[in-house]
Amino acid sequence: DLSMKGCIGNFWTDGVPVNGTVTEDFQGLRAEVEVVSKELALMDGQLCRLLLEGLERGLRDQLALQALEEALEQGLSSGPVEPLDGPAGAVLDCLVLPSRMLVLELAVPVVYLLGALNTLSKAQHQLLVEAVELKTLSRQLELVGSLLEKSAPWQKCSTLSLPPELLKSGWGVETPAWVLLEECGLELREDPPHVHWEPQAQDCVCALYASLALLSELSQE
Amino acid sequence: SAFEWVARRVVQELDHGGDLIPVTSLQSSTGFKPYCLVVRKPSGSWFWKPRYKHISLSIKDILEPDAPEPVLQHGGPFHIHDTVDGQLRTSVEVAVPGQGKVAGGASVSDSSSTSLNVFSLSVGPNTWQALLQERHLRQPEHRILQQLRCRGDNVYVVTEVLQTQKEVEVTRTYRREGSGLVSLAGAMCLQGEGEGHLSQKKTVTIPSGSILAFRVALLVIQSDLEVILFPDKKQKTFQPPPTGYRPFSSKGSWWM
Repeated sequence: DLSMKGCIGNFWTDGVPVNGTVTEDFQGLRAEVEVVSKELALMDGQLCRLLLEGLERGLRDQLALQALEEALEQGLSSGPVEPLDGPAGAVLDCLVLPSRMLVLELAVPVVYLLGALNTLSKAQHQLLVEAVELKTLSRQLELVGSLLEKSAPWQKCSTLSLPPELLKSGWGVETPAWVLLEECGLELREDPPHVHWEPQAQDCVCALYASLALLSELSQE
Repeated sequence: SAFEWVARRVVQELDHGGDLIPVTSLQSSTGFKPYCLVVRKPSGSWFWKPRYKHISLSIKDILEPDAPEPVLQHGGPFHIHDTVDGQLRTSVEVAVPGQGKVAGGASVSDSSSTSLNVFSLSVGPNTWQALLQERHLRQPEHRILQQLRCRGDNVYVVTEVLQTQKEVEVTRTYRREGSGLVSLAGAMCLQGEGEGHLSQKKTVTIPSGSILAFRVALLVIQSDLEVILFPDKKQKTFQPPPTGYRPFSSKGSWWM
């Protein structure tokens, strides 16, 4: 299996493909994200800063983000990558050798993150940029993680109340947490704070969780 | 987005649990017309599905152009009526002309009523057979196909779409004290909203003929072209490279 899933799976259990043991629940998602997160944690601090800066700029330009994902996927499957302009180029330059071959240890986790980011909407991208700048990623991550944990089984609709301790930064139609979740297709209520879980929102909410977790990892001092 | 919300709702009502794929943005809607070619972006995760991406090519671009244009089958129109009671959506009804309602709603509310007409366009199975017998793969192979062959990406063709029949204005309205509401306002629909409770509104106009959802079939390209309406997981568009050939970094090997 040459897909990314194969990569993550192999790495996850030290060489033993994990395909048979993935559970489609929050524990499974968290485990998958932790694998990638650990790879990012090994990166040099300056490299993390450069990557984060490039990704922040990319999040303001969806086409750049898509072009970067495209270039990395192509590089992973067929060799040297062509230089790119703008924010996509800045990120790409962090991931290639002088021969323009990708450094796989760096490129694979970044491709995973880009896959998650490219599942999200433009409005969510803008809010992620703000969360990076305001250093509120971990707070949003906690909220989304809690929601994913409580909404099991994901295949069924449910109505969930949100714990007040996770809503300290506010909860209402104009707050970032509201918009991030609402853009995933969830119906929200303000008072008392509730989320109506829709199975169709699963992909987007999981991608949001992964994006928050990995951007948070890159933002670590 | 409001557009994506509508697309998902329509698929949920007309093809719940089926294989119609909602379009995620109005901007990309035109790329999913019948006969258009799409690729499926691999997903790096077990937790979000691969995405389809159009490649600005139609099946007609890769076949020899010496046969009449095949016609499409029309279905519907399907009338989708969505009722909102000011707090939560309470009922959705789908009506097919001549057949009555096919999915029933429960209650009716006078606070907001929404309406949307969609119809389907599809390529009949016999059309595929005739098309592929009469027309052959264009040579030399299109450059985009060559690139996709190098990458080993599967290529799909759009076989069916759901399209809007009339222009529809979609407004997402949020109340301070309540849940998010969605209302659609087309030429045929009434819209009523409470006053004094609204704090935010997002509106998008979906033109008539916009594609909300699509269905695909796998293309298998060898000496000739095959369209596989019900592919199994092992079937690929392009033949794998001969044994012994290894492209740069089979990705799994690095991890191993």
